[in-house]
Amino acid sequence: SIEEMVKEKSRELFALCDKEGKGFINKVDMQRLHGELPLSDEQLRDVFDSLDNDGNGFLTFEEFCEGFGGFLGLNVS
Amino acid sequence: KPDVSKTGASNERMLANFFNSLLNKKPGS
Repeated sequence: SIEEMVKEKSRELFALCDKEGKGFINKVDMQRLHGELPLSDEQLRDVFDSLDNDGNGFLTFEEFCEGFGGFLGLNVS
Repeated sequence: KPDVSKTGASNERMLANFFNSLLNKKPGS
């Protein structure tokens, strides 16, 4: 299904951010992407804050997946 | 005063930029 495809792709992209495989992304992981992605520190911080729905400082796979689904215009829950 | 719809749109653009960059990064990285 499309939902499964989105989750599969999300898993790949999530792993690019969560290099140690912790199971979550924190702000340090996000900062490390600066230099790898054409986004500024501030933009990466904003992206993190906007994906971190509950604002607890940990970006879970579910939150990431939701954000990616939103980017694709899908409602993945 | 802040234009909420504009802020939402720019936020969306920023996320799109982020996910696009990640998608482009995938091969070879």
